[in-house]
Amino acid sequence: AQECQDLEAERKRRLERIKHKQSQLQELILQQIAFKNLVQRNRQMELQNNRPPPANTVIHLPFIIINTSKRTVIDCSISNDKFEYLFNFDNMFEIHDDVEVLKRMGMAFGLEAGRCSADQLKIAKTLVPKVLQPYVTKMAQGAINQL
Amino acid sequence: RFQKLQHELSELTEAEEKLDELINKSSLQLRLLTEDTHNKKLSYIRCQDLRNTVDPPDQIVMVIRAPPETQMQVSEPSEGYQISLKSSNGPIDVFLCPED
Amino acid sequence: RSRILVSIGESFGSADKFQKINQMVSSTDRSLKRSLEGGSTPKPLKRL
Repeated sequence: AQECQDLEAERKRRLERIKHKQSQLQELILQQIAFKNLVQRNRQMELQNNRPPPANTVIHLPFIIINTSKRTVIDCSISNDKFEYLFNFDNMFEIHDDVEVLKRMGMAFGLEAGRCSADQLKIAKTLVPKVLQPYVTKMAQGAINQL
Repeated sequence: RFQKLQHELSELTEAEEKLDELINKSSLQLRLLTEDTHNKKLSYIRCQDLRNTVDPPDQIVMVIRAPPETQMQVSEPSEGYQISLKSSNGPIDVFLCPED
Repeated sequence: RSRILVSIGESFGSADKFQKINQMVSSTDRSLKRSLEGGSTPKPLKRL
C-alpha cells in the first residue's frame, strides 16, 4: 500500500509537469505562428507598395509597451547616455510585450483563445513543422483553455 | 493496482520526454527565425497596428526598445508607481506612439 | 512595498512576464484610490 501511495504521488507530480510543459510548447507554437505571419504580411505589403514603410512609422521587434490613461502624469528622468530611465506614474498602467501585441493584432489567428476558423487553421498549420500540426489543431479546438 | 500505476508512470515518462524534445526544437526554431537577417528587416509593426490593439484607443502608449538583459524594476512607493530601466548593453529607446 | 524585477530586450520571452506587474498595479491601484477617498475603512457600528 505504501509503494502504491508513493507511485500515486509521483504520478501526480508528473502530470503537473506535463501540463506545464504542454502550455510552454503551446506558447512557443503561438509565437512561431505569429512571428512568421507578421513577416509574411510585411513582405506582401512591401511588394504591394514597392517600398518599405517610412522608418518613423514602424516599431521593430523586440519592444514592450506601457499604456496608461491620458490623464496620467508621468514624471520621467533620463541619464545622459540613455542607459537609465526612471518613470513616476500617478495612475495605473499596463505593461505588455511584443508577443501580446501580435496576438491582439490577430497574428496568431486567435489560437490563443481557441477561436480559429477552418481556413485560418489551414494557414496556421502551414507555418509550423509537421510534428507540431496536431498541437495547432488541438489549440484551435480550445485546448489552451482546457489546460 | 501497483502494476497499473507502474505502467501509467512509464507512459507519462515517455510523454514528458517527447514534450521536452518538442520544446527544445521549437525554442531553437524560434531563435533561428528571429535572428535571421531577412526576418529581422521584416519583423516590425506599424504605429497604426499598435493603436488598434489599445482599448480604449485614446490612451498614452509608450514604446520601449531596449538592448538584451536590460533590467526593468517596478516598485510601489507610497504614492503612485515607479518604473526604472537599467541597461548595460547600449542605450534604451523610449517614445510615444502617436495617436493619429 | 512590493517590487518586481524583470529582464527585457529579448523577443518572445515567457508569456506571463508582465502579468504579475499588471496584477500588482491594478490591485494596489484600487486600494490606493480607496485610501485617497478615505471611504474604505468600515465605520464602527453604532451602539444600539
